[in-house]
Amino acid sequence: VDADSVKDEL
Amino acid sequence: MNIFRFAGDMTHLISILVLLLKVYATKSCSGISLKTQELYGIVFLARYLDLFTDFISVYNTVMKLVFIGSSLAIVWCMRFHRVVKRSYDRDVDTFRHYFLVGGCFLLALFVHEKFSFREVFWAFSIYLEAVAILPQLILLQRSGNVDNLTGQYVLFLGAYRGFYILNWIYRYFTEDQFSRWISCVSGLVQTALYADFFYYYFISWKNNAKLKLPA
Repeated sequence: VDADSVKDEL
Repeated sequence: MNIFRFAGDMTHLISILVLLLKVYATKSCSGISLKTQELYGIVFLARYLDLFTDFISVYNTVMKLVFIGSSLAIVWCMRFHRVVKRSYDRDVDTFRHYFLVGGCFLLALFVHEKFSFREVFWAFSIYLEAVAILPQLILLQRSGNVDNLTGQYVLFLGAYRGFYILNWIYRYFTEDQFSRWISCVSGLVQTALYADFFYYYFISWKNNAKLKLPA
């Protein structure tokens, strides 16, 4: 997974 | 989204509502650490840089706006509201929190998932959130007795990251490529910092006594 993964958590 | 994370977000929201209630209802911020509130403002501004670039869901965007807005509103109140600021006692809120900001930023420069602007600021916000409660806990120990709303604020604030730990465990077992070790380690440290507060809160609740932290 690309480390710039979208942070879906708050 | 899983039930643990939703419970965590709601607990976090409740902690903010309790704090806003205390400040607006009593027009007083006695027992509240301005430094912890400033650290939370930095945490949310550093973490939600993608607020306008990545749209995940209405829920996600609304909650981010609530967290940023409420933390800045509390800081504004404690600094500039003519009635509230009078009850801020800077003689007990003496934690040198800028060291926490510097230390966490340095750590984020060395320990991150990827060396990019957003990832470094994200890791910085995770580390800073883990220690942001320290000025508040030190202030409560110094001021001895804790009023109910302040105690509940800290209780919910500590509990929310505990729910997130359950969320990470759940996601680890249900999603194959889930790896959030930065969040997990910081979340464990963050929740551990509340351990003694939880203990004294439970004791005071059991004895139906006023919450008192040993100095």
